[in-house]
Amino acid sequence: MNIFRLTGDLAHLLAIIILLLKIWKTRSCAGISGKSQILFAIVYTTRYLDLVTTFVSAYNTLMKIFFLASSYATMYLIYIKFKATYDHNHDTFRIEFLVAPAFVLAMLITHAYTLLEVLWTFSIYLESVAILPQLFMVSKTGEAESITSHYLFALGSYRALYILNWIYRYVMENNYDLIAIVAGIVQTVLYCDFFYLYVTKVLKGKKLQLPA
Amino acid sequence: EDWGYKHDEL
Repeated sequence: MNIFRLTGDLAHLLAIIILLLKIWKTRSCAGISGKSQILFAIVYTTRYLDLVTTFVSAYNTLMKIFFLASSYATMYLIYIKFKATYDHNHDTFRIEFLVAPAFVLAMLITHAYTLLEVLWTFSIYLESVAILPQLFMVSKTGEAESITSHYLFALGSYRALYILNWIYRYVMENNYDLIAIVAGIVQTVLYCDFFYLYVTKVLKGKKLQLPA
Repeated sequence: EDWGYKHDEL
């Protein structure tokens, strides 16, 4: 564990807490893409199957359980509890166009052909693009509430901090995983446009609004 | 194959 990895994990944790609190406090999931949340639930489910095979640490187990449970809780809030507030007309991204290619790619480029390994690789590929339905929704409506922007900023920062963690691990431990690194870079690049708007608008107290 | 690394990171 190094400082980049820890702050990355904490940013990820913060993002999820912000999202759950926003939905719970406002009793509304307006502006939140249910499609992205479905993808995150698939990502965590396929990646954390090792919960039943390998014990790393209490921290590791607790975080994995939290990410899994919170992703299902978020789906419950969006699709059941606050269904009436879900903005499905603007959440029209076809997730099969992300899930299918991620799976095919995981079958083609993976470290080993075992069930756990292929599913881990699939989850890494899928995570890198899982935010696209949410970004698509923001671009479609042309705006995002500030709280949604904070959520996106924390969620995007998490993988960017992981990249620093991977550089650190490569330098200090001569340890690296090319699949995670390339996917992590793709994931971070997808947020760049948003990061720019966040710094130039949201941090200056303005609402995130795209030019018409 | 470095499985430890894979299981450790989130």
